[in-house]
Amino acid sequence: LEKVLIHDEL
Amino acid sequence: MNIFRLAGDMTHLLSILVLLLKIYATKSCSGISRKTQELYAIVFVARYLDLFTDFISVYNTFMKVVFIASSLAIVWCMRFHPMVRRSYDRELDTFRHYFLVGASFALALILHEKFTVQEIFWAFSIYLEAVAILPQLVLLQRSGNVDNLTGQYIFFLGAYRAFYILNWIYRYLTEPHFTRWIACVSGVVQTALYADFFYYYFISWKNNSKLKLPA
Repeated sequence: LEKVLIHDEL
Repeated sequence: MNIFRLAGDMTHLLSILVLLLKIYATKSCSGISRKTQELYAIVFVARYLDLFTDFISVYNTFMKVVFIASSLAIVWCMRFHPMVRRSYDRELDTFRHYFLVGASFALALILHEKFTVQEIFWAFSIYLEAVAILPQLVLLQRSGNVDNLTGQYIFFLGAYRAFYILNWIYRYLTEPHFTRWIACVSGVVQTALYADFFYYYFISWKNNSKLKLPA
């Protein structure tokens, strides 16, 4: 399953 | 990455550099809340658990490592450096910060994007960061006087938050599905906590006088 949550901010 | 986000990250980095400079140059941490610094160390360690599982960019990884390492180094200096630890305002830094940790974790268990260890720690770090400045603001209020570097440290921290809000507005307007309630609402709360400090900071800057907070 594809990971939908990507926290691209710091 | 937009210009506001970059400006936010840079002011965040600058705030840490100013704090390190103050500690290094004066061998003193007077006016700095160790409790706030410990909360930031917890915030970064809890949030960047994805350091080993998700690769976003070299920039992202580099900044995460810098934030974790610098926050741990600051806490280490304040606790163990023979000269720095002596200047710590222990009797002014009495905010019960464990309460903030507990409340943030409880909130993260209730409000999170997904019920996984990483996501709960991520939400916890967002909530904790929003309130982590409180012991620092209370310490400043109590001591009344704020030295230049401490004032600039908090100013840059507040600027970082303000730029992140502009970044979210920009992303909301330019990205089709940008909705991040947890980060945005917490971010607005966090920025609001600085409002009072900013007010007095600008007054002292306008009058070209030393920053003083009312008792």
